[in-house]
Amino acid sequence: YSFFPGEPRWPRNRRDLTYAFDPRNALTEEVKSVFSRAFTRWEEVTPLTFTRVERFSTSDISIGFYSGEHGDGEPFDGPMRTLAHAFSPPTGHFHLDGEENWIVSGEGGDGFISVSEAVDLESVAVHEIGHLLGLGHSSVEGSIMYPTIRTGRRKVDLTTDDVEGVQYLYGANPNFNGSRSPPPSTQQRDTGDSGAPGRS
Amino acid sequence: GFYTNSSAIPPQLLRNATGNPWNSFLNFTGCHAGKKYDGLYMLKQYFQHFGYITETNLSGNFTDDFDDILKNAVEMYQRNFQLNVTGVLDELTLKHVVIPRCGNPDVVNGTSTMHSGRKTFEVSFAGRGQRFHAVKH
Repeated sequence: YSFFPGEPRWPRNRRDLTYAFDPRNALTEEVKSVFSRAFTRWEEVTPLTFTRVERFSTSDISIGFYSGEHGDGEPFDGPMRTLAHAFSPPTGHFHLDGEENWIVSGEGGDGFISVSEAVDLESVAVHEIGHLLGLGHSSVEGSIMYPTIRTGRRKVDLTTDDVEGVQYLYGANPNFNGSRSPPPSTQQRDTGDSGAPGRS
Repeated sequence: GFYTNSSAIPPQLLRNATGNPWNSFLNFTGCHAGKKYDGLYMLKQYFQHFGYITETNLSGNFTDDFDDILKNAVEMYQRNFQLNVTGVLDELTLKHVVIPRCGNPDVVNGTSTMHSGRKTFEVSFAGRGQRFHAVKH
């Protein structure tokens, strides 16, 4: 695991964080619930809590889908390539590329989806929330904070590397017993063909 | 678009998918330092975007030369992704390069952030007359 330079983190008096969605995206409840599940994964292992609010302009974390240039100097580049980015604490900006095909189903843990032209939204959300909390990229392949995600792959379960990193910054959830809920069996996510493992 | 599962994606959309434009980087397989390759400047832009080439290097005015700046970037990338550090654009390296990824950089101000884990352990050597104590980060 790694951190941003200077190890920025949310200050001690801000452990209960709020998040909101850009109202211009008009996201469905189903899409919003994907982010709720992603936040829960980090909530389980830290003393942090995440609450969804409606006021986008004043929330701690702001989530939006955008295409191309969207005001932060880091334009998105269309389908595939870069999928999302997020800022270090306490900025709280979480941007996703609106031109991707996002899969929003929420069953199970890590596994496969059967097409390589789509990206699992929860997988990307869990990764970017790691950045929002202060984690940088990890060289541990398989960790959530590894920089790449193979298309057709679902990766949502925090690894030991991820947990150690975030607990260095915030400590552990008092209710965290050291083992996360076991990931549901790796399974074929869809009943399509052979379950393309991705491009590489 | 948002889809509940992959079978919900309209077949037309899948058929029309043009694939990942980064796949063109696979054409650089085998390229190495000291030579010039058409379009290599785009790979330099990729490495600059993710921090492997600093903004001050050439100020983004890249050539197609496989120069030392690119070689250093490739080596750092290979170290970060635990690949064989050859400085050559081998097949495995480029297959990593083209995978869709997070837009946040791996390298900040020329320093890789991917190996800064704080797994700390102590080693003590209690030798005769002298004591060495080391802490490794």
